Amino acid sequence: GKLVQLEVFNFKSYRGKHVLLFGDSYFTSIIGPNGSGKSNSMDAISFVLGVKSAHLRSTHLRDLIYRGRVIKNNTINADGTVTETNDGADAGSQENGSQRRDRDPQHAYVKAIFEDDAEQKHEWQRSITSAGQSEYRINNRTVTQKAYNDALEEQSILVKARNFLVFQGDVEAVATQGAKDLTRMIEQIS
Amino acid sequence: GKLVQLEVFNFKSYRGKHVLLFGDSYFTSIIGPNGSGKSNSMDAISFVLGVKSAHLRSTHLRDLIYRGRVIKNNTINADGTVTETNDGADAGSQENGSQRRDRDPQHAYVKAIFEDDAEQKHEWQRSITSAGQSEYRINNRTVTQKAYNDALEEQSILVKARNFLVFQGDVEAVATQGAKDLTRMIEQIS
Amino acid sequence: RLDLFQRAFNHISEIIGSTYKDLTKSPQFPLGGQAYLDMEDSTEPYNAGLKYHAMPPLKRFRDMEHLSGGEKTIAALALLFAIHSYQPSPFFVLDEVDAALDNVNVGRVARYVREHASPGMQFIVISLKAGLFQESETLVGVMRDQSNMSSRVVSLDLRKYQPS
Amino acid sequence: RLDLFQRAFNHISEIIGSTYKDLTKSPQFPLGGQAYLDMEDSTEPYNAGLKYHAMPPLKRFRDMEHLSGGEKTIAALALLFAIHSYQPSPFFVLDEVDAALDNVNVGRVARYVREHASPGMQFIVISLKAGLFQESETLVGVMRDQSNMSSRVVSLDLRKYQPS
Ligand SMILES: Nc1ncnc2c1ncn2[C@@H]1O[C@H](COP(=O)(O)OP(=O)(O)OP(=O)(O)O)[C@@H](O)[C@H]1O
Ligand SMILES: Nc1ncnc2c1ncn2[C@@H]1O[C@H](COP(=O)(O)OP(=O)(O)OP(=O)(O)O)[C@@H](O)[C@H]1O
Ligand SMILES: [Mg+2]
Ligand SMILES: [Mg+2]
Repeated sequence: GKLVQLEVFNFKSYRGKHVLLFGDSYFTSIIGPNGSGKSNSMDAISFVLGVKSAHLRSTHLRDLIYRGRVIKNNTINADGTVTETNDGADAGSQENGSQRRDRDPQHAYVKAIFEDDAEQKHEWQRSITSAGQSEYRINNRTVTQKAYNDALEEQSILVKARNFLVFQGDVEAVATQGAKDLTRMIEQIS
Repeated sequence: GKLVQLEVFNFKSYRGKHVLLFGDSYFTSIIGPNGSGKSNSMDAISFVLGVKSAHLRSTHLRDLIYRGRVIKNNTINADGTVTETNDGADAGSQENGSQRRDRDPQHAYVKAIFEDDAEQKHEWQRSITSAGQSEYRINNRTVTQKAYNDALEEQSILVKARNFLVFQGDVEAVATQGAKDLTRMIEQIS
Repeated sequence: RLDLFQRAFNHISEIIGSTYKDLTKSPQFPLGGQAYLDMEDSTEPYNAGLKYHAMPPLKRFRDMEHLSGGEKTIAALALLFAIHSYQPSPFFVLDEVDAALDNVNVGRVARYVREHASPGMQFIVISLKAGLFQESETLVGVMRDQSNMSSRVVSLDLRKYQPS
Repeated sequence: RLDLFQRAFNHISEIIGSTYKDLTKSPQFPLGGQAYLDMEDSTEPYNAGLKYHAMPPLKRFRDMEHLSGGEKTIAALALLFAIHSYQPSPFFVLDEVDAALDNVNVGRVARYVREHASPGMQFIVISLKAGLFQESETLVGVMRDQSNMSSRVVSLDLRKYQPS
């Protein structure tokens, strides 16, 4: 099987809806300047597969929802201290703080389209609700987290092992990891 | 002041004597393929300045002495186990194991030539003796570790702080380090 | 449980050697380097320590800790690919695994990925190095859209521009 | 002791802003990004937490942890250079600090080093990226001498080949 495309909505640096198209390519490279959002796209893949937010550079699920500029602008004063002032650059910044904050989206999702070996398409969607909870859908039907994970396992995607995800900065540690980690790594896939 | 050259003898991957010439350059780049010995040259600079071996990817001083191929050659058998056999490729490998091991050098040193702002040259040498101990020389005169460190401090080289040495893989942590580390970092230089 | 683990271990042990060889061979060293897995306590393997050893061509055996940044990266990739061959997830996502690699090693990884990318092994690779991403079939370009304060993506099919 | 620390802190606080700006400015963002040091408890500073904040141009303030690999690297270099300006050791040794940087950022670091390399600030930089090392005055080339099983070095003075 293969990942055909990824649709993200208000996920990390992706405001609104965006579609990452892999198509029928078996070797896709994600490229772009520093800070553009490449690692965030990998976070999206990991997120939609059910990886815990702790592994995604975020302590809370809420951190994964897109956050735009606040009306607060940090100005650095001559003495080096920081003053928070209104940011004139944002639309609607004349409004008071609480109104502006409401403009940040309150929910987000990532939807993956996976084509299995029988050329059957599967839609896997994981959302963050305004209550800050995860919600799981398969082919647009809400399911439990367990059912979602089982569906992935059926396609040989073993999320707990995470062997197929190598995050930025992590690769060298695979070689130097201690004996027990290596044992556990192999145990998880056997 | 500036580092004019570095002379290494049997240090890590440098067998015998080698001279790294910086000259009067204020921007020198050390380049070369993976595994050629670039980081080892930085280890040499750190070593000669008195940095502890723990920071040099080595648990013991002895690890810093050049070690060539042993007569043992690890052969991988069909069942995946490893057999140690004689290595025909080394000169003198017909000799028995103890003789071969004696061919590995037993001592090593790094000598830095530093030119201060008055254009005066200083020679700082740190050796690893066959007993596995450090020995310090300034302009070829043996001195205590404290005297050696003081001489460096006189040239504004504060080895304990190590702020001016950024080892491979360490730079990003400087930005994300915790509050206490940053305080200590600044304390060390004040 | 022991049996499952033993089977996984055997398979990976058998393939790690050739995988590492694929990633380290060159005209001067057609046989590449050597890598193997060591089991420390074979009565209760899943409780034992497994140790991974990798030796670049012509270098003597020493602790993995003593390898250079690039050598460790190549060793790590060989292990990841070997593990993957036992229980293949349909795709691999790699974020800037080439950061420590010189151009020659980038080329070796690019060749390995190109040769193995196929149904059953889809590679999604984040990279800053043209030596690697120029070998892909598809490029997903990510950019920062300042006016919208958002990331934006565009996909490009490179196969149109490559000889078959 | 408090006084010494305070003086160091004040100096570094004053210069971190312009240092970070130097490393992040560009035609679209001539003012670059913003960076500052925060002291959490000013009664006993040397016991307090110091917090470093860096914001790339046009990005809102958030924890340093949320910056990308390249953004963190630039922020880290700014802090290192700012600290160095207070108590300058005569030289700096940097090992592959450009690993996570794209070509534009490599160019900014190269320009910064070129502009600041001078008596009192000697840079010794290990790099795999031509964008950085092509700006040096001297190159020390390291290679593996297989027949001798040793590293070998050769120095090359680039100033001969550069316009004054
Ligand atoms: N919830 C969020 N809302 C808005 N922006 C966010 C959010 N989380 C992260 N970001 C922004 O995303 C950017 C980081 O993106 P990312 O890590 O994907 O970059 P990258 O393309 O991988 O860069 P590099 O090549 O340097 O690794 C940061 O500037 C950060 O401020
Ligand atoms: N005591 C020693 N004797 C002989 N060789 C050694 C010794 N210590 C380390 N080495 C060898 O030095 C090599 C590593 O060199 P180094 O880390 O300097 O490479 P590098 O040029 O920095 O590479 P990279 O670009 O991958 O970081 C390793 O192959 C290691 O086996
Ligand atoms: Mg990244
Ligand atoms: Mg190195």
